[in-house]
Amino acid sequence: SPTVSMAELEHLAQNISKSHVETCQYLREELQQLSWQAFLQDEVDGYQSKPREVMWQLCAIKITEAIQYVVEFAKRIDGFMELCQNDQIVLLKAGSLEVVFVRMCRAFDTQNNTVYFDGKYAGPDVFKALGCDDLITSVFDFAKSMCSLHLSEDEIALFSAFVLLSADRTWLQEKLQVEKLQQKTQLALQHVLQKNQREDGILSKLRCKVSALRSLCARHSENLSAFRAVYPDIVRSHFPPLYKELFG
Amino acid sequence: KHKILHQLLQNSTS
Repeated sequence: SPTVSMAELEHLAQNISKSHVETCQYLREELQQLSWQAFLQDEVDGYQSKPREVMWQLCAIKITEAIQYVVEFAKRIDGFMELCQNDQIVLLKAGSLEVVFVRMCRAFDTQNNTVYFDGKYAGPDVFKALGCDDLITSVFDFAKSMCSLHLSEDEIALFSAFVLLSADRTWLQEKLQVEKLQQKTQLALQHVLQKNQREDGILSKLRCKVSALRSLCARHSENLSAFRAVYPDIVRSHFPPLYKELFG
Repeated sequence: KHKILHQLLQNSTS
């Protein structure tokens, strides 16, 4: 475990929080103001009657947009750009969608079980046409359980960085460097949790979320493979290139 | 192989 001074932890926590705020796609206040705007029934019908491939394409585009912000977040984390480029890519390939799922709790309305999507708040029924109800249910359940932790923005920021800097990803070349960075991030996260006077169990709850995130992303890949098997040309010619690079 | 990701990483932070 690296020896890190309190000042260094404070500095890292501030750097990560700032990077999160600068790259979070939507401000929390914006999202809260929009939360009364749920899709009307005829709009829901519209999404449900879209051809499966059209809805997949739309979601791939939305995920890709969100991921671009996560790449920007990563770049601003102290130490990330000092990693070798192979490892930057390995971490983003494995972790960017996980961070999107973490960030999703900011855009989630627990009361109505809806998430901000395509301009309004959408329930699971909006995603019916995708043909992957189990995945959608799991994503919504995850968002709900993340929300129940009532994380502050700085806690979300630090947890996102911790997830992104996972040192156990396969194909890392300089594992030790990533490990050091992740350990420092964990210490900064602990520091912030302590400062915010969070209960003792919160860190272990967050650890459970790490495995939940991995299983969500594995399910996303399975569903994408199943979709691609039926619509290879749609994926090849209509999906965002970055999405294909990350999940292809 | 990861052309776009490379590009995004190399673009200066805006």
